[in-house]
Amino acid sequence: SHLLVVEPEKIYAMPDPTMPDGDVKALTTLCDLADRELVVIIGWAKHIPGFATLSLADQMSLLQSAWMEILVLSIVFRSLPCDDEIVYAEDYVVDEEQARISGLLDLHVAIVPLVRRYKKLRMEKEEFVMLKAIALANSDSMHIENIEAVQKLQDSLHEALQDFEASQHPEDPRRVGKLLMTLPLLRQTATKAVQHFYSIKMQGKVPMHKLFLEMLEAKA
Amino acid sequence: KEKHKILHQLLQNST
Repeated sequence: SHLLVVEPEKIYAMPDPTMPDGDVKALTTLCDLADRELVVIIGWAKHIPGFATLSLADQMSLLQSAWMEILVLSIVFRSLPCDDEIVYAEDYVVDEEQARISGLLDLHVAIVPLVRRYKKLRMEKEEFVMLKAIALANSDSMHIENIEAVQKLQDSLHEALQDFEASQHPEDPRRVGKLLMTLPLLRQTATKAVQHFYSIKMQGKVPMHKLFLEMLEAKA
Repeated sequence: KEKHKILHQLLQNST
């Protein structure tokens, strides 16, 4: 219930109406959106019970490794009510054809299977907020100082998910496992997304804000 | 930490 309360407000892509349509515009819009989402994600992480008591270095390590998984999972959750459309933001919904013409097809094709997976599970908002926090705590950063403290955070989030499923889905005792078994595909999708944006950064045609660049470089 | 200035700053901000 705490995670539901601290869930961030909706965010808008606000594509620049003066820019000509095309891949540069689409990618500029997404990079700007991602930069603003990162600020929100960092603020959100601080509200996860147990996160703020980790050392600053460990907080940074977890976020540097999990930020794209958190971003992707948020996009996927917003896209659940749609049919093969990706809801990057409330005002930026892209179908396959639009993705093709705006240079977002690789990203689109990478995200759709994850949307289908969570649709099949009928993932609920409570499950989404817990999985997002679990993705952060379980980010497998190689630079963690206090492994025990991070393990404790993972355990408390895992326990919250188990408690929720025991009370809300007693008919499916394997639901926690089914949800956790989606995490490899989430990581795989996030890895593809990072590679996609890293190659865009290397091409240098799309402006990127400093925080987004900093987080991309941390994954390089 | 110097390399990750913005993340560091945002985490240190109390808001």
